[in-house]
Order: sequence, then structure tokens, then C-alpha cells
Amino acid sequence: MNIFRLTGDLSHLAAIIILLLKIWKSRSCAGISGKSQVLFALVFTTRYLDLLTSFISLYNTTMKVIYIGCSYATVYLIYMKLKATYDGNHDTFRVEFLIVPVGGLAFLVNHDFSPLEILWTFSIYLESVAILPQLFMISKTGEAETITTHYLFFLGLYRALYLINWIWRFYFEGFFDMIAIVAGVVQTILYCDFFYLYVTKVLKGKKLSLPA
Amino acid sequence: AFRQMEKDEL
Repeated sequence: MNIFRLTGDLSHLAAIIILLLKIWKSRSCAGISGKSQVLFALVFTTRYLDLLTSFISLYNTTMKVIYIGCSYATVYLIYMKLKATYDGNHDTFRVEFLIVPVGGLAFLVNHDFSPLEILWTFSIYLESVAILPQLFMISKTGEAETITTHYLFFLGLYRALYLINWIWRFYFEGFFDMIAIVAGVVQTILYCDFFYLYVTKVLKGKKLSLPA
Repeated sequence: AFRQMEKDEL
């Protein structure tokens, strides 16, 4: 464990908690893409099946359980409890255009052709594009609530910190995972546009509205 | 090592 991975995990946890609290306290999921949240629940489900097969550390197990629990709770709030506030008309990204290519790629490019490894690879690839429905929704509505931008900031920051963690681990441990790194770079690049708007607008107290 | 055998990252 290194400081970059730890702050990355805490940033990820902060994003997940911010979103869940925002929806729960405001009793509304307006502006939130339910499709992205379903994709994240799928990412965690396919990645953390090893909860059933191996124990790595209390930290590892605890965080995985929290991530899975919060992501399913968020999906539940959006599609069941607070369904009336779900803005389906703007959440129209065709997720099948993500899942099918990602699923195919996971079969073609992986470290080992075993079920757990294929699912892990699918999860890594899917996570890199899972935010697209949310970013697409913001571009359609033309704006985002400030709390939603904080959620996106921490979510984008987490994988950027993981990139530094992988540089650190390559340098000090000779460890690297090309699949995770390439997907992580793609994932972080997708946030660059948002990061620019977040820094130039939200951090100056303005509302995030598009076109910029 | 090409990849850590143990998946110790989240």
C-alpha cells in the first residue's frame, strides 16, 4: 500500500458516499445517470467476486463490501425508491454500445482465460467507460448540480491517483498490469474535459453549465 | 513480474 493508492481509495469512497448522501438527503436523483450507476454496480460485482474465494486484508474486504453495498443502494434509490425523480428522458446513452465491445475485448485481451480473470478484465474495461452515460446526460441537460460535480471530481481523481500508484509500484516493486494501466489512462482522459470545467468554474463558485 | 498474481488492489 502506498499513499497514492490509499488517497485514491479514499477519494473513490468519498465520491460514492457523496452521491449516496446527495440522493438520500435531497430525496432526488435529478441529474444523476441511473445507467452509469448500474454500470458501476456491474463493475464492482464482476470485480469483487474474489470476496468469495480469497481473503487479502481486512481493509480490502471492508472496502469491497462498502463499494458493493453503496452502489447497489444507489441503484435501488434511483430505480425504485425515488424512481419518480429519475430523469429518464435525459439518461439516454445506449449502454449496449459499451457493454458489448467491452465484453468482447475482455475475451480477446486478458491475462488468463479463466472465468474470474475474464470477469475481472471485463470489470476493468467497463469501469473506464462507465461514466460516459453520466457525462452524456450532463451534456444533454447542459448543467450539473454543484454536489454532482464534486462527486465526479473525486471519482475522476481516484483513478488519476491510481495511475501514480502504478508508476510508484513499477518503480519500487517492479509490478505493473498493462490492462489496468491502459484502461486507467483511458478512464482518466475521459474526465479531462470535466476537470477543466470543474477547476475553471466550480472552484470559482460558478455553476457548471455547458456549452462552456 | 508482469503482473501481481494476487489482486490486492480495489
